[in-house]
Amino acid sequence: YAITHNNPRWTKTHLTYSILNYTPYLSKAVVEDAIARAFRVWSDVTPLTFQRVFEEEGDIVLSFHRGDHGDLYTFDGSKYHFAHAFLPGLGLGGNVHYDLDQKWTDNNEDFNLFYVTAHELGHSLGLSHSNDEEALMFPSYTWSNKDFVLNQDDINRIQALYGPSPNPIQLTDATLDPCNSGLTFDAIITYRGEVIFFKDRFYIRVISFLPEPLIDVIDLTWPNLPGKFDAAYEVSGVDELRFFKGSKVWAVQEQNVLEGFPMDIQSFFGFPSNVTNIDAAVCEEETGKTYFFVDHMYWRYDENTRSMDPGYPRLIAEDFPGIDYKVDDVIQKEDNFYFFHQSIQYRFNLKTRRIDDSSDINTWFNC
Amino acid sequence: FPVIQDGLQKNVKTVWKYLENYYNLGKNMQAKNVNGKEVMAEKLRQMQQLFGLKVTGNSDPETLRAMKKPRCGVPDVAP
Repeated sequence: YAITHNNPRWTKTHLTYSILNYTPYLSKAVVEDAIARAFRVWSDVTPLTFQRVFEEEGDIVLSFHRGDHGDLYTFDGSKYHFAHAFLPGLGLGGNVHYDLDQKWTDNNEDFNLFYVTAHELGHSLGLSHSNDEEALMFPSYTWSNKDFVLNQDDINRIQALYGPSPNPIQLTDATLDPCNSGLTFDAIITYRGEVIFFKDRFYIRVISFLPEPLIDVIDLTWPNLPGKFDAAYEVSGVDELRFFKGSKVWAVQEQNVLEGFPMDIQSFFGFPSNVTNIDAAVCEEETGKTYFFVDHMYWRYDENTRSMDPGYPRLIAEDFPGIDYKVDDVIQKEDNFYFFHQSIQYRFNLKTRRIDDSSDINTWFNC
Repeated sequence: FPVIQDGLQKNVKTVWKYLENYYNLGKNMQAKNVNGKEVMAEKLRQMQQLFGLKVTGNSDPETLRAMKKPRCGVPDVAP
């Protein structure tokens, strides 16, 4: 994996840090929490440990500066350059500088202090910028939500320098408990007869002959997928899975993303440009028709002719009576579509065209 | 700068400054016997590759848009 010139890295695994000063836009407690969380991003996946020190200068010093502050990287208050950090080493090495004149936040507005700190600490530990747009180490500021998950590209690169964590995050109940009431999922698919539920960076497989579901990490099975999908569905006729995130679609066979993907949903399926994400999708096995659910409307796509059926979008509630809610996920099992809304599922009989059962989502997991 | 397609002075400055800050353009231009246009085009290609843009060596609108996004101040190539 590409790392920085001469591969500078810390030769010790226990590093200290100190906070020199603060931004006026956030309370001290919020700044300290954001910085501590940013360090945890890296300590969770490496043998590195970090400890804050108060009386002396830490290995990594974090500080806010205005304008020319004595290094080659002058701040000008513009949004084009709001922070930088130095590679591992003595003196300035590892230090993180923030532009004092930026409005630092702890929410989705520019610039989120936790996200920027996590990125800059990547440099402090020896990482260069990544060309993976989903990675924390991508050079442009891409923070868009609070649900932060470290990208596999970042994990691979930092572990190339320091090795994996001796205490990797365990896939225990604390991480993802299928029997937790109120559990919701990002996407649900059928795949070769199994049902697979996706949540953040994990997935749960329900296999008919096993008493308990299996939990695994998406990245380990599909390293080239972004994770935290909006929707997914199986095209059983061609043994393909399709995953959606934003306006992109990834077509997958087994563990491999097919060549040419990701593609825009507009160019691949023919969605109008104002459709920028998919809530849920399901392909009806018998007809090869795929239903895409977006807000309260749905589109129908013909997998055989690879074109949108005319006359769509239509109202979901009109053609699927009783489905009056936003659809989070849909799968087909036998003659039924299972519509998922929050933690409840509705079984919609495709022959009688009505809902004949509803239950909690975790009935799938033999809780 | 023939590598600047639309020829706007403002864009020339943006591209120059960006490549100077993050791709060592200035240092590489100091070397003797270099073809300035080619160095700049090469830097643009590096930048386009990193950002997943179409690699043209020209400062097309998509490249300019990427350059105008907020970003980390650490250079993309090792100094």
